[in-house]
Amino acid sequence: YKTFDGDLKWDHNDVTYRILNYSPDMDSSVIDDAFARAFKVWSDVTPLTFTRLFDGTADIMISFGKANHGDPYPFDGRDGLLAHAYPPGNGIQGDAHFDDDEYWTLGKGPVVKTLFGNANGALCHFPFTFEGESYTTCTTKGRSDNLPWCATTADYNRDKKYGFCPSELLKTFGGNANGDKCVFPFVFLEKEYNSCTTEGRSDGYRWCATTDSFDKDKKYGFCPSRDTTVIGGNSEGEPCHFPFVFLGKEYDSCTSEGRGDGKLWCSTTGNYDNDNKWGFCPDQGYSLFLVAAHEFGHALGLDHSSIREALMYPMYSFVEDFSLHEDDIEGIHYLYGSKTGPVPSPTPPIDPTTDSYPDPDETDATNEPEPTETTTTAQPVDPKKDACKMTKFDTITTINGALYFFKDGNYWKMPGKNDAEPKGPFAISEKWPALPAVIDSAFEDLLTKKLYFFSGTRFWVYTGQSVLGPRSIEKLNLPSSIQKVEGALQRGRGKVLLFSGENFWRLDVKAQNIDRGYPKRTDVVFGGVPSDAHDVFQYKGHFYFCRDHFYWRMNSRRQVDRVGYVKYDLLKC
Amino acid sequence: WSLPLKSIFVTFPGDVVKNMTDTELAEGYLEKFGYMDTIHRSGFESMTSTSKALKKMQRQMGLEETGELDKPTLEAMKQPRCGVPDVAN
Repeated sequence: YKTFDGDLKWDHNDVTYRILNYSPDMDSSVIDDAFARAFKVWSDVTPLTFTRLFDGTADIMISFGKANHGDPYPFDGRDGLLAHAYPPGNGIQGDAHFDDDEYWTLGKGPVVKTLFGNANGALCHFPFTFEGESYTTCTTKGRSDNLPWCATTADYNRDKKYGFCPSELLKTFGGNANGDKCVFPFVFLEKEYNSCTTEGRSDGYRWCATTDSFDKDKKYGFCPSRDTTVIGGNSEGEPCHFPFVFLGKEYDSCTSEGRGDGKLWCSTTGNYDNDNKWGFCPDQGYSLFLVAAHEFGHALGLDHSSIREALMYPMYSFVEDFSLHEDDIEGIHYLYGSKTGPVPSPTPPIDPTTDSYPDPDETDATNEPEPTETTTTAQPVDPKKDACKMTKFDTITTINGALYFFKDGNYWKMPGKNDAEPKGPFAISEKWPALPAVIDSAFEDLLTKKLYFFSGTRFWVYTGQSVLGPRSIEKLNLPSSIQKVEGALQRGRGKVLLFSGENFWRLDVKAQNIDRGYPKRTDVVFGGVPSDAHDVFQYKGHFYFCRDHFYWRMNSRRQVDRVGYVKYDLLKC
Repeated sequence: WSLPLKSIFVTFPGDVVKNMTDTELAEGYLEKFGYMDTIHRSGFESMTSTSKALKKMQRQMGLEETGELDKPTLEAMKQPRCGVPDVAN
């Protein structure tokens, strides 16, 4: 860790902060919560307390801005610089600025808090099904008033829980109209506007009048981002138009064609070639919580660390289960000392073989333990077996956030760090003695942390060190014609897609049964990936379909956004 | 599947085009995040200073210290990051 020259620090432990404005990307309550959690990262390990002020000058003034935003360090549009903060002191010192040309989320795609409806403002659940169709964004389907809505559970038809998605048709934020909705058309400088505009502003924020004449009433608010609208480009706030024509070819989804940087974009009219209207498609976004926790580190007196895993490392990387690195803790302790009383230690890593969660299935008769059959004996591993020299793995899966590569009785583990090398080989028989040497597929049930392993027509379930199985996959109601399960994708809590041949089935993990309406054809639902993929798994929010030593990576909108080498990209060989 | 796609790159109106060579990008990065400035002050010649600054940046980022603008270094410079300089000015 490093501190700023002169060990700049606050001379008091009761630090105050104030949020000056909000990003249109998330509801203000979600942003408030992200900042509060980011402060808690530091207050958990120091004697510091953080109190939010709603007016006046706070030690840490937090704001969103774009490009030139009032200090000598302008932001640079999308990506690149995400935020900056000043070390402790008076005036601008201690303040934190976030680049609002970024797409702010919690790191895993749009965070849409609903309004009205019957879900008490719950977040949208993506994907959700409505009348048999799956939706990954808010939709206006089923409504005649054009208001975007979403289900707040996985299945609208079953649960009937819904809410409306933020849009200028329902509310604004900031401004002086108390969040009133936009009124269209409205008049501004004698010109009529039928949608939100950036006219009249130098900061690039989209706004509207909340009466029919801004000239007369001077009432206005800022327009919230819709999850279906583009970011940046020359059509910010407009929805993608599908299909659209680009260089004479028709596109039904966002594409990276035409760009050298691989970023996904779409046209906001039916023909880009004619209209040249475009914008970037919403992606996973940057975690406001993680970036804020880093910036607040600066605001407390920490400079950049050279330890890649530390929060204070200058580069952004998304981690799902964040815990403060020892280096960050040492740094902040150097400045402020440790928390008096018992110090909460950083969250310990969860051993994937230790089931620390209560098992809801414990009394389920269908899950009675069956006699354990040990099909392998512990074999010494050959340390010369190099994961980088394998052309094809039996299966690849994610366990507790780390990638596991299985091959012929051995496995390798890729720690979740960017530059880490594969660890292994380890003997499968050492860790999971009941398993055979060849594993066709595996997945971790996100709800119970149980590990499911498939080999041929049999499967095993590991809970810590105890094992159920082998059982026939027919017990899951998979057809007897299936020779092996070749891949698994978690779809929300309790549902897993199992792939075999050119089809896939959806397993209800709790009911231990295949859902109705399956199998479905892989190429119909997952267009653009090889229909004969032999490994299918989920990693960091993407779906991976592997054939030989290549992978096809698909984002949550089911767009193939990368094709690459397992060896170089996943194993970092 | 392995056939390479023929890509045509276009200029998108309103895009924040960072039309710069790798060298320009690297020099901008080294200066913006404080690596170059420190070296300038210590009075080295330009070629040496870029190489030294690169080495310093590579050390900070945990990259191999080649002192050259190699692919991993260039990739690191393109990663999203915090705007606070790595070397205090």
